[in-house]
Amino acid sequence: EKIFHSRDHSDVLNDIHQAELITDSDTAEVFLSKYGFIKAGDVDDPQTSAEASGEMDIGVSLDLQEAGSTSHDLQFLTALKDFQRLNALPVTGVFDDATKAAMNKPRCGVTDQNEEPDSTAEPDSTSTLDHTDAETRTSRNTQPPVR
Amino acid sequence: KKRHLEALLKSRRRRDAGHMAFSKTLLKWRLIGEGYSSQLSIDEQKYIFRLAFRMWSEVSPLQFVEDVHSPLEDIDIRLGFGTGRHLGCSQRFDGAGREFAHAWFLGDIHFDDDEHFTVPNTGNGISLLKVAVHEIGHVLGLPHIYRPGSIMQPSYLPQDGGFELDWMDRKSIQSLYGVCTGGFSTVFDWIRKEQTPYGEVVVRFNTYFMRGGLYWLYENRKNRTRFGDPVAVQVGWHGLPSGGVDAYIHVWNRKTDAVYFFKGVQYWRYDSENDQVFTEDSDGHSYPRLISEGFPGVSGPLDTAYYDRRDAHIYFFKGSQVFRFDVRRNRLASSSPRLLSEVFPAFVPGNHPIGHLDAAYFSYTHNSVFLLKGSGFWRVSSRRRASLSTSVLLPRRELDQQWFDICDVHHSSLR
Repeated sequence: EKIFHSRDHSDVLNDIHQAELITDSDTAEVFLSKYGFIKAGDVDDPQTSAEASGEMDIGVSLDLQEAGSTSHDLQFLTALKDFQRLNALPVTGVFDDATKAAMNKPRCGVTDQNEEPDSTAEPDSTSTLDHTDAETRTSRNTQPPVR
Repeated sequence: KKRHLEALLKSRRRRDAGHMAFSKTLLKWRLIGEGYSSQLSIDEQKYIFRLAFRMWSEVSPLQFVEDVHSPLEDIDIRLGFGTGRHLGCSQRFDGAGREFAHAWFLGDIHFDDDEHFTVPNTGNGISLLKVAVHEIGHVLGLPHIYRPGSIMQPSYLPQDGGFELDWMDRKSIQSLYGVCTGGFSTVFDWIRKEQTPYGEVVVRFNTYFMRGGLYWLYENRKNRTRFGDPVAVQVGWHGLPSGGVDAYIHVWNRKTDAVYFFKGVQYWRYDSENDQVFTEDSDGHSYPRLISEGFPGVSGPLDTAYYDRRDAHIYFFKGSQVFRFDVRRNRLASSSPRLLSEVFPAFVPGNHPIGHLDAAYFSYTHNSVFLLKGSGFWRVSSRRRASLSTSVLLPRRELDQQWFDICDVHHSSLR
């Protein structure tokens, strides 16, 4: 058994490491990155590439920093809206209480993908069913015959 | 070790139109010894995982077996509990709350043991069964699905009563692995009488499919089998051979209400009131009896049979022949036997089973007779189709397009 010393196991319960909650936009951004809403390398960072080439002056660098932060904010906003849409929340782009609650819900650790498997393209596809079969399935909803 | 495992497993996986999936239908799983939960007994954990795998078996051609003996690299799906840094995994758990589990595509499943996992139908905590079914879905190749009711939703929703895999989740897994196919030994509608609270006697029926020693109850209105099926024949039908039966008939007219099962050269009469076979008939003859004694002119083994209330004849099918048996006179009709192709001619020339049927089934849902052979069936046209004669066979169709998701499970998971 998991070792405990208190009658009510409170020493063990208190010892359990609690997951950090999503509380602000920074932790929300981490969440969105972790679960695939913000993809790495979504937006090219012009500052990085220019610096690497050694061809940048200060004025350009400041402009690029502004452009970079704008792109970054846009990226976060887009991801936030995607998350809100998928979770049937008002798509406000605002990190509100409802969004925070949704992010703090227990969830699976696998990232979210946008693509669902093609549920209609079966090897023996239901799309080959003809109209007669649709009628048949509908007619099944009637009561069975009574003698 | 992980690279070696990956190299071994690559040969078993296939890439098919952009969707990866296991390339075999029997998958081995194991709850690894160093990954037991501290919250539930080992037996409870294994029972829940066994049930979770079975739920996917019930809707797909996949079967799962717990394997505690093979080398670890031969195990397809390994499950384990851990906290924080766990089981050599690169993805750390975050403690109680938020992330409760994760799974590796075509690989392992890890559960965060800081979460309060519980057995099914317990009020508090996180249902381990529901989480396990979800994570197994990932291992099999399903992504997260943002659809209300889907088991593959990323967020955990408290279990409301008994959750099951709905129609769309079934189609999702079947898009990767195909639908369940295969023939049946017997199909029938079982008539039962019930009394309403007002004292009125009503007649209801249930549809059963049998394959060898297993059977399913099919819910016609819901286009699926009963949750938890198949069941072993000896569990639900007391006194019948454990390997199943060849045929079933229900002789139902003004004078007679009798159910018979046939296997080999023998037959039994079934006692619906007491849910078991009769031990002897009205003359004191013990069951099982020889078919030739109870139905003069007919001998086993049979392919199948059904009773037609419209003409009060039993149709026995044997090879390419049909034997019409008059129950009122207790003898064969004068024209018997005849060829199947004569009694039930094809509507489309050449589109005919010819003989050696698996099952003949009168369906009260469809008010039609169906002749089953292999993975297909032919529907006998009804009198309502005015342009056709009353007993032609409509063109062959696949069983899985009419009756959905009748799937085998591994025998180790049978009740």
